[in-house]
Amino acid sequence: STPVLVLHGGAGTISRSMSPEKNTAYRRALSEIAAAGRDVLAAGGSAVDAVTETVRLLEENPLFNAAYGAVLTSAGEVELDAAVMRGQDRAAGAVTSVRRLRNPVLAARQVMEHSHHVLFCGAGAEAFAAEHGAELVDPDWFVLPERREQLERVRAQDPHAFVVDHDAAGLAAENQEGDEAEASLASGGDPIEPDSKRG
Amino acid sequence: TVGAVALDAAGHLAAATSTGGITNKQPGRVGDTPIFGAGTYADDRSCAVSATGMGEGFMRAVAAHEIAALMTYAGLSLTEAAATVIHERLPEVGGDGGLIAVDAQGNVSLPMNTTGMYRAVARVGGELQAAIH
Repeated sequence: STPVLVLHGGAGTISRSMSPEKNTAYRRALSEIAAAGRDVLAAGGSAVDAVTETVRLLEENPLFNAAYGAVLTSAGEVELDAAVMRGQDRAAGAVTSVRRLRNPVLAARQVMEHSHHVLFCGAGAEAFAAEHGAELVDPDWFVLPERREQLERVRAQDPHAFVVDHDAAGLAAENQEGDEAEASLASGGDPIEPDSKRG
Repeated sequence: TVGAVALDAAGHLAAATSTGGITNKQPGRVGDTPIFGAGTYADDRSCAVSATGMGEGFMRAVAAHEIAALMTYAGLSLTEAAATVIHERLPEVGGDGGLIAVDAQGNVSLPMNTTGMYRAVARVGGELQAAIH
């Protein structure tokens, strides 16, 4: 079979106010990163190499919700999760609730390759990854102003609803029904409504 | 959430997923991304899967492994199994989102039950497609 790579950058409610500039930026990012992952396969790299590098590049791109530019918790902080699994032998590694690992997907791979365990969380995950050469950054490094604005926008509409946290699409829908202009402003021209992004 | 699945020249599969979670989530909440069989899964005998969506639904449906199980035990194709999970199993537990999957023959499936999703497919020596659905 021909080697193939598939990637995703999240799912949600499609925006009614996608700007041409944002459309182009997202498409370019998707294409460039997919090409980079394909290049790994074309050079004889393994499927694990390809998915790791692809996700690392997505983590480094603030258009997407992972690592640099990630969304924020209700405490205004980042909490990052990542996982890698190898189909040949079903080896697996994951990290969760980490705040200082620049590339959580690399840490997940370290767990898979250097531990008898499958899943590490929090400070223990960070310490394990650091022991194996992972790059640590200050948690504020991940945080972008637009993500703080996104958090404040959601909290302003319902500051304490856990369910609404997950169902932000409902907020976006209410916005659109009540005030189209406000919804357009909130989306910032993103192809998919930022407040509706699933994950 | 971001993710990737791949089939390499040796016929092996892999999956990876990474996420910042959801805006305004309760600190400590963990979704499906690092839960194997829910949001991430790979098995050369069936498929590799990476999901994005409302994580609780993917965990309740054990969505990624459900696709593999439908292929292994019910004989469904990748497309049939992925569609069954996204459009039948996931709604049963109140979940929404999408996933990407590839099988050992290089077939790909990218179903979703939300209105939008960022995706790309690139085959070695073939066409690269990137889309905002």
